[in-house]
Amino acid sequence: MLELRLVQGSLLKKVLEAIRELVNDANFDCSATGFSLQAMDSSHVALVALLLRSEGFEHYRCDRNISMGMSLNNMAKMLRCAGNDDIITVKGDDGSDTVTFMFESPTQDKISDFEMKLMDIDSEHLGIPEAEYHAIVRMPSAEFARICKDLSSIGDTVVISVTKEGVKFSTKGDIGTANIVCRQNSSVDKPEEATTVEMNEPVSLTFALRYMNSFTKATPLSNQVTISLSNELPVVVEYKIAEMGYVRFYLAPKIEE
Amino acid sequence: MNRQKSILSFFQKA
Repeated sequence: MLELRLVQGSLLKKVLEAIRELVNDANFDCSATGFSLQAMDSSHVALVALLLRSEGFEHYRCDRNISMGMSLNNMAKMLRCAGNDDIITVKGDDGSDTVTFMFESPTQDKISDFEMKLMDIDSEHLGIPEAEYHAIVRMPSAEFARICKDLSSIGDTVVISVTKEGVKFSTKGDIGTANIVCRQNSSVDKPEEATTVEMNEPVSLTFALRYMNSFTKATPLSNQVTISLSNELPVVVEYKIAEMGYVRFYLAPKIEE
Repeated sequence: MNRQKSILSFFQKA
C-alpha cells in the first residue's frame, strides 16, 4: 500500500515537465526515505536523479519498498489535468498494475482520480560515487537557461570554464563564436539573483548543448541552479526543490580525440 | 573532433 499526499501538487507537475524530454519511461522508487527516480537518457549520455523526501509530503505511507514503471509522457498527460493549486495524492497497491493520481481542488469542491497503467521497465541502477568537485557555480536558473538557449543558436557544444575571474560559457559554429562570462556578484540584495563561484582548481569542460537545454526544463522548480564541475567527470546540474529534495542531471563530457 | 563520453564510463551498475 502506497499513499503520498502532496499539498503543493504543482511541484509534481513541474518535476514531470523537467524530466520527460530526457527520459521516456522510468521506474519511480518509493521507500521510507521518499519518492525517487534514477534514469538515463536513451543514448546513455545523461542521467537524471530525482528525490522527493518523505518529510515533504503531508501524508506519506509506504508499507514496503515499491518500484513503479511509468511512461513519463503518459504521467505528464494525467498530471496536466491537475490544477496548479490542486493537492495531488499518488496511490498504489502491492501487486497492482496501475497507479492512481487523485487531484483535489483547494476548496475541496472538485475531486478527480486518474488511473494509469504501469509498465515493466528494465532499468540499471547506477552507483554515483561521492566526488570532490574542482568548481561549484551557483547562479540564477533563468540566467543559465538563457545562456544555454542563446549559445545553441550559434553552436552545438558549450565549453564551460571556471577561473578566478568567474565562469565562462563558450561556443563556436559555422557563423562565428560566442563567449559569455558571468562574474561573482554575491553582494546583490536578493540571494536568488546571486552568482557565486567556488573554485579549488581551474576547470574547462565541453558538453553537448542539446542536453543542457533539456536540463533547463527544470528552471520553474528553483530560482537557483548549482553546476558542479571536475575535469573529466560528468557535470552535475542541480535544481533544489524547496524543502523536499532535488532534481540532479549528470552529463558526460565530450573529450578531445 | 570531440568524442561524446557515455555516463556508463563514469558510474558503475549498483
